[in-house]
Amino acid sequence: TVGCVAVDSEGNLAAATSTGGLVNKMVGRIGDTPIIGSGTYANNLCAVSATGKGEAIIRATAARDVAALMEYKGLSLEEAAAYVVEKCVPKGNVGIIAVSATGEVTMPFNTTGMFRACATEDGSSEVGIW
Amino acid sequence: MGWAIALHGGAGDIPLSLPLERREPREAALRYCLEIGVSALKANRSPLDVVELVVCELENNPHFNAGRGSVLTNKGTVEMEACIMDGNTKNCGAVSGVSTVANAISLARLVMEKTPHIYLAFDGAEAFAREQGVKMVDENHFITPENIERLKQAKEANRVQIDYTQPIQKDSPDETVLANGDSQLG
Repeated sequence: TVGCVAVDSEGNLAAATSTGGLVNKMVGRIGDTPIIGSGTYANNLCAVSATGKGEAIIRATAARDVAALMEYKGLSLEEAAAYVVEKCVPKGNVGIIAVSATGEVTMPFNTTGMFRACATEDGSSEVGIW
Repeated sequence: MGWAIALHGGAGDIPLSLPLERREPREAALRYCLEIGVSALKANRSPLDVVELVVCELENNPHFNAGRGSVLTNKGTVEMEACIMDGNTKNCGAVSGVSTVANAISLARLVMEKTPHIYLAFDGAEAFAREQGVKMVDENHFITPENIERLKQAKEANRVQIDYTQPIQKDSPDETVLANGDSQLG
């Protein structure tokens, strides 16, 4: 699975995710990626793309939960994404990338690794696996 | 706080022992795609354009499980899926079960912008792709020796588990890390 989330300097947000699915999956199996609110979600607070074990991410409606925690509990992007990764999806099953309208970035995961990269206007950037 | 961007190439059981020859091309691809996204944001492209652009690049890279590098179903076929969403309007588009579309993410955006629907799948999505004139390739374009090998290993792993009759814990699926160091998760 691959994904990208972006916010411009006016706070406009977008998310995109694409995948081949799971190795050896059954023909016709749908994962989290194309299900709005599971593997992909964006509103005026944040944009989220998830990857990992689709069935677990769907059950947790992971991407929408990040936005909902920000919207209804007032959590920051980082707190909301960390909560979903640590409390809502079983260990070893999910990685999330997300940006907020105020330009925050977070990339938590509860798997061994996640191929990831990010950059912000203030000049910081990161490329990582583990 | 200004613009920001993040991208991923998948999460899973990526072993710390990932050989350098498998690690470097992936890290280089992440850096390259990040640069593409940052340049587009600096050029005041919309976030929607930026995320589509970056995911297209990642789909075209055979090292990640999407587009060119898609993994295979248990029948040895390719079924790709993608989704795009705009935060301001909550407009969104998604496709599933496409096998001959070079960039599923661009087709998902066309579903969002050219149809009254959100999600098209399988034959309908393929027909819509032909109608829209998006780039289509033969399904064999996606079926590479490497992915055939990965499917074979995944099947063998399952067979080995059955032979050992070890109960597979329901809540912690046995994510087998196969010889080539690639995780089998999405």
